[in-house]
Amino acid sequence: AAKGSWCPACGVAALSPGTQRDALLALAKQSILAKLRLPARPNVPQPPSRGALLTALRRMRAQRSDTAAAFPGMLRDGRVLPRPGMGLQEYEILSFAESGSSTAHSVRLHFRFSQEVAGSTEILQATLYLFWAAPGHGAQPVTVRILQPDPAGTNTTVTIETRLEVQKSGWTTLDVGAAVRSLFRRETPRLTVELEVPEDWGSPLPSNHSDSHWPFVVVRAQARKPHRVHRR
Amino acid sequence: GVDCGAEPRMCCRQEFFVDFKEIGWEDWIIQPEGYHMNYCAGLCPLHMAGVPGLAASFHTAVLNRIKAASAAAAVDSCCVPTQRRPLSLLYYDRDSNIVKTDIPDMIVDSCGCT
Repeated sequence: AAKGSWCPACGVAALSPGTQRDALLALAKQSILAKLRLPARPNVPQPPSRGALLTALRRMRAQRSDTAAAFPGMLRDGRVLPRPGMGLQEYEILSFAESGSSTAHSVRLHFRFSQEVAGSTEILQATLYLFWAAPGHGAQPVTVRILQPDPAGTNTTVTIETRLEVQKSGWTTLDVGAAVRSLFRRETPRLTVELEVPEDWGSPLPSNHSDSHWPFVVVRAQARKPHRVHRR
Repeated sequence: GVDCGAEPRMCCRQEFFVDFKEIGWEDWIIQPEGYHMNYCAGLCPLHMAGVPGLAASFHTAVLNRIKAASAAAAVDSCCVPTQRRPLSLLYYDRDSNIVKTDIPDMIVDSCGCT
């Protein structure tokens, strides 16, 4: 009800318990969907494997404690971490990779984000987690490219290329905040990453999707400040 | 704040729990299992106006007496939330990403009269 028009606790006609319960359940659904900016409840999800999820949550926690210990209250790019309770709704989004086209020693990964969140938030932090199963010893070069579709959507261009020296098997993280910030302004927010490893490595991806070393991206976002209209 | 009993007369907090399994939402909402959508109900006669909770001070008692005495010529105030807290949700979005968010001011902890 519009504020001030009438008081829901003053003089509402009594409803039967069943009708009242149905009305309250409908109100609860409407309220949660509205606050999550969802037009309707999402379809039945395809959950990630339990191993991949547990590994991702563990890495996220380790990453957060590293950052917090080294730079209390600081984001990696130097901005101040918003204090909880500042009133703006925050989101933490964990997105697992979908594998795209590949060759013997390279593969493209896609990370999709929903338009509802992308369209109404600003990015605080975005980190790409990659696991390298490096056979053999010594520093071996790998390349990570962030690709962006051209306006027509037919081709992709490389926006960021990073060369790493992998010493041994393990996880690395890459800050992809700038790339995610730019794609969040698109109709279909989708991050495309290309991995390239030495010829003798084989595929840079684990053999199956349920492997606990499956790549993922973690995005921290905050609802955009409402546009304030000042009354003169 | 006052929690409602069987027959709420005066302004109080009415508990109401929405079980996500009951409404078929347990497949996309991972945690929690439900939502405490408590609400405020009950009357706020004039002598209760401005009583967000039972402040047992002399000043309040005197003020209530004055209001009660002039109740015939006044209107009621409203029973509204006086304390609220966020609802923390962990859910799958339509791309099967896992999203964690805290929706502010979603759970009513106590009610009072305006």
